[in-house]
This record gives sequence, structure tokens and C-alpha cells, in this order.
Amino acid sequence: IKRKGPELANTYEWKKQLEAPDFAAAAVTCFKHVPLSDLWDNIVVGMKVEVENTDCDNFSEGVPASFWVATVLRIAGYKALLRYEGFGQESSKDFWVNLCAATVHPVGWCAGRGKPLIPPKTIQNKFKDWKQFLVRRLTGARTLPSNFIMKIFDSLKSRFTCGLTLEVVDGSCISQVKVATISKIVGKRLHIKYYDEENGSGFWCHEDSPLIHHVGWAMKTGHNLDADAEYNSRCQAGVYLDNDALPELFAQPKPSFLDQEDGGAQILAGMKLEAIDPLNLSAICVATVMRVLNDGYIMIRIDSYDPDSTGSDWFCYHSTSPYIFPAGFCEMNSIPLTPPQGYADDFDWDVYLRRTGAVAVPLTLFNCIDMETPPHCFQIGMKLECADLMDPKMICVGTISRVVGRLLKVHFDGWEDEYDQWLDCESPDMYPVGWCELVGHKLEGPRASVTEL
Amino acid sequence: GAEPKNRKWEQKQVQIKTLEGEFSVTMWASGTDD
Repeated sequence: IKRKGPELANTYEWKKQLEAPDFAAAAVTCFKHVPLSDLWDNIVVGMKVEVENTDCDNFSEGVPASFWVATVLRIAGYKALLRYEGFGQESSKDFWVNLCAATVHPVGWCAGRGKPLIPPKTIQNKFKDWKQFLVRRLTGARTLPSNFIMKIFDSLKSRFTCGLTLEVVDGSCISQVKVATISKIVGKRLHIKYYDEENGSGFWCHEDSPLIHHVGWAMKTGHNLDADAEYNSRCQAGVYLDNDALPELFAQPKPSFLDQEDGGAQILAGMKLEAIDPLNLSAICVATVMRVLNDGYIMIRIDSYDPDSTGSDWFCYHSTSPYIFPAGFCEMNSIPLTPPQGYADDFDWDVYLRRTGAVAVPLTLFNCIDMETPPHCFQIGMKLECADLMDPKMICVGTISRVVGRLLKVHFDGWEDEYDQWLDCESPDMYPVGWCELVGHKLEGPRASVTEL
Repeated sequence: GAEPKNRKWEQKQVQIKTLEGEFSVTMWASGTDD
């Protein structure tokens, strides 16, 4: 964990919120894509750890630390409330740490490095025989695995490396992907620079994001591509370079009904559906399939957009995306549906389909219906860290404000509801409390209200 | 502590060093030690 650095100036710390008795954070195990998610079930209240002893003479950062044993009292994301052994029921020196911090270790770590455990100054004289006390407190208790630090390092490694070339959705023209290069990786989030923007701010996304693709993807699927002539011709010739990102690096979409030859149901251009507005993630809108691409991808257009647009506002979703829904999904789940242009809030699907002469995408093609909901543990009120997908370099403090099957609504604390984001429960853009601190990413705090300021 | 039910827990001899000397205790370690 980086403690300093200009990029972390003014990063938000959860301290104040953590102390609230009703604070609830989504558990690390809710986020399958984050470090240590698979072993976090075994991080439990009552567990013992060796942790830096700050209750000593002349404690200051940078000075070789002494350590003591502490018990985990509460867990919130990667954060844990600890109490030094020997304080009994006394809570005055309890403190929150990030369990992945370099100051927290499995019991036995200090002895392995020849460092004696030193009891905190406050209780130094409480016991004469600390050995007997520790034997009593530690025998049969639980601790972290001895390779905990290695597990953290391993789980932070990205599949990608800086310098790789890939295709990424063009932030200023969402109907095309653009050739780009990875310039930086923080916590498996990639900073990507478009090929034609030397000094542009680039684009941020997680390595499992559906917005990034391998070299040659646009040509294979039939998606619009912005690239130079050399890139186009080598893709056509099937010539790949050492720094080209190949398909195996990318999260693969689920098999689509559209891939099957006798696929039963089919999606055709002109069919209607409901979809999350790619330019306003708080809105689910009436939308139209504009084109069917290869490999199960479709281009959709939101029906409330300006009709004069020339196709630059079409957006690519995979047909198994959790962000497209059958007609009637919003009504069934009491979610406001943004109607097409010219229609009011009393929008009716049957009337609209009759008037436009269109048909709805068949229900069987969707993954969003209840039986497809993977088990997840998100609940309303849970806190998390979440990328602002309208400005994805920012990770912000958020709260789960609605749960509809696998679909979650994330509210950014202190901001109006219009900035909320609908996200899938498996979205790689959501993180547990303490993730930013763990990977060294700045965390944007809640927007302060006028009265607070 | 009672034996954890989860088989991912392993019983381990853990070394402790204090100013009074070194000794070992039996603890449960979580996760795998691969």
C-alpha cells in the first residue's frame, strides 16, 4: 500500500464513516474480480494478526516499527477494526487498518524475522508473564495464511502489460472503437491512450471491461473502427505484432443465442428493447437494434436521442449483456423507463410497437430474467468504491441504492440521483471499501454539502 | 477456539518471540499455503 505520492493527495479515507455503528460495507467476496476475493471468506472476526504497535514511545512513520498481536473485531471491505491483545474490554485504543497493509501480518511473522513482540505502553505493566498470556490467547485461535503477502501480490498482477495495442470504444464517438495503447495499469485498471491523441487524457477501464477488445476485433465483428491505414491493412492480412493484445487476454462474453445456427429466436435490425443509456447510466430507455454484428454483438440506439444524429450515437452491446432488457422489464420492476422522443411518461409498449410497426426482441434472448441471476450478496445501503463511468479515471464513494435481480443501482454519496449508475452485480467497476488504498488509486470522497463546507 | 468446520483451515505450529524468549503455539491458519 502506497502511503504517499502526489497522485494520492486528498484521497478519501473512510475513517469517519467506519466509526458509525450502522456502517455496512459490501464484503470483499461480493466482488469476484478483486484481490483475495476467493479467500476472504476465511478472514473472520476473532482472528489474530501481528500489527504495528503504535502505542509506544517515539512512534513515527519511517522509524523501524515494533509489533504486537491484535484481534479482528469488525470487518468492512478490506478494512478491519483491531484491538491489541491485553486490552480486554477496553476499547479506547481500538483502530481501523487495511488488512492488506504492510503493517499487518499473520501471527508468527515477527518471530520469523527475529523481531520480538512488544506490548503496547498502556498495558505494559498489566501482566508479569506475557508468554503465558499469549499462549492462552493464541492457542487454537485463527490467523492469516503465512503466504498472505504473496497472495496479495499475485492477485494484484494484471494479465495486461503497458505498451500493448488494443481496440477500445471511442469516448467521443461511441459508435466506433479506436486503436489504442495501454500506458499505465493501477489495480488491474488500464489507462489507455488513443493512437491519434499524443496529449489527450486517454481512457480508463478495468481489464475485464466489455469496452476493450483484441487487435482485429472490429474487423472480425464488423464494428466501425478508427485506425491508421497500416493497422487496417495488417489486420486484413492477419499480421500481428508482438505488442498486439490477443483474444485470450480479454473477458469472453457468454455464448449467445445468436451464435447458434438454428438459434430459435433471432435479433433483427429494427427490433425494440430496453437498454441502459450508455451516455447516462442512471437511465433505462426504449431502444432499437440498428445493426446485428458478428459473434453475438448488436448496435443499439436509444430512442430518446436526437433523431438527426448520423449514427454516431449507436452503441455496441453483446446480446448476452446484462445491460439490455426485454420490453416491459422496467414496468415489471417499477423502474422509470425513459420513453422515446415525443412520448410522455404514460408510454405504453403495445401502442408504441403498433405505431412504429416494430416488434420487440424476443424474451428468450435475454439474460436479465430472474432465473439467470447469479447469487450475489449486495444489499441496499451497502457502501463501496465505484468508478464513475462518465469519467472513469475517478473512483468514488458510493452506496447500493437499489437491487433488481442482478442489476444494482449505485448512488454516489453527496451527488444528485441523476448521477446514479445502474451496474451489473458482476461489474468490474465496483470495488470493496479499502480497494483504492490497497492498489494506490485516488478515492474521491462524498461531495460535501453546502452546510458542511 | 473450536476447530473451524471449513476444511480450508489448517492447524499450524506458530513461532512467537517476546522479550522473555521464544515459544510456539498451535493456531488455525486460513487459506492455502501453496
